Amino acid sequence: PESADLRALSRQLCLSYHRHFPLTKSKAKAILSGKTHGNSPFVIHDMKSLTAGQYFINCRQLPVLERQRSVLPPEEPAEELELSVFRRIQFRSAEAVQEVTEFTKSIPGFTELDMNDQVILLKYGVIEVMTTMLAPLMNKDGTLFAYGQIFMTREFLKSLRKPFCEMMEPKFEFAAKFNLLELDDSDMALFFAVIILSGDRPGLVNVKPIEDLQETVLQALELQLKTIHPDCPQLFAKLLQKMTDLRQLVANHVRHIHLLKKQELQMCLHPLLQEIMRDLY
Amino acid sequence: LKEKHKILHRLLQNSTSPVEL
Repeated sequence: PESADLRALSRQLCLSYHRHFPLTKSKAKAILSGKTHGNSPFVIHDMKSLTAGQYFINCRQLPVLERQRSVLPPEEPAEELELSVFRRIQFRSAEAVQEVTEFTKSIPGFTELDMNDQVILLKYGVIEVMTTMLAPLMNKDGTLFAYGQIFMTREFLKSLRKPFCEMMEPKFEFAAKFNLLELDDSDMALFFAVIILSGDRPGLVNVKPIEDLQETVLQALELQLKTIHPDCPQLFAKLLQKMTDLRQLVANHVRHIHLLKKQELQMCLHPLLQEIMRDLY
Repeated sequence: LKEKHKILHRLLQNSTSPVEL
């Protein structure tokens, strides 16, 4: 494709990214660096602040669409702290799956692919995209949550009992390295599309059109990185290497969840997440 | 595959209506 076509594709994916993902990297950066003019997130650092934070999630003024989306699942009285945190994270994750799905459908050519292949690409790609999306929300001290209204400290997450305390640490470690690449939102949009359009996912029926689509997005990504980040000629190669790390990270995460399901009898896995993780790794 | 991934399938097919979570 001509570079004008590639730039048009980048613009289209960037617009879709901004339309479907409420907490972009630039917004997260502003919140994390305290540049939101007094509208700083509520910090959850212990059980008491977790209970108070719950109130903030329900009461903070949000645009109508976001307010509808952030309604929490019904409270279960006397629920164990760890299970309660896990349930909240799951609920937000299920919402994020919907956002990623809408973004995925906007990738030119995606909805013309075989329906079976669309399901497989989404099933395998969605957690990788969500993990990447988490990186800009994190710094060394914690992570934003609930559309940037909450900041949950890393120490609090580490203070949860085993095995819950082990779940977020690998994501913080990945985020620290990923954030060094200093991508912007438009780079992220293209990278997400590249992840989704991976032609080597197990069970795909018709690989060729997927690889063709991915090739075009890769060209658009390479062109964009060269244009926006001219001082970092290795950025494209470095970013593609992250895809290997992501697969390993997600595979470990899914194994962790399967183990949790066996060990934690009171833990319920969200049906949508259950569907995605079943027979995944 | 469709049977095992009913929600994903629905999310992919319905353009605007939110899935009951």
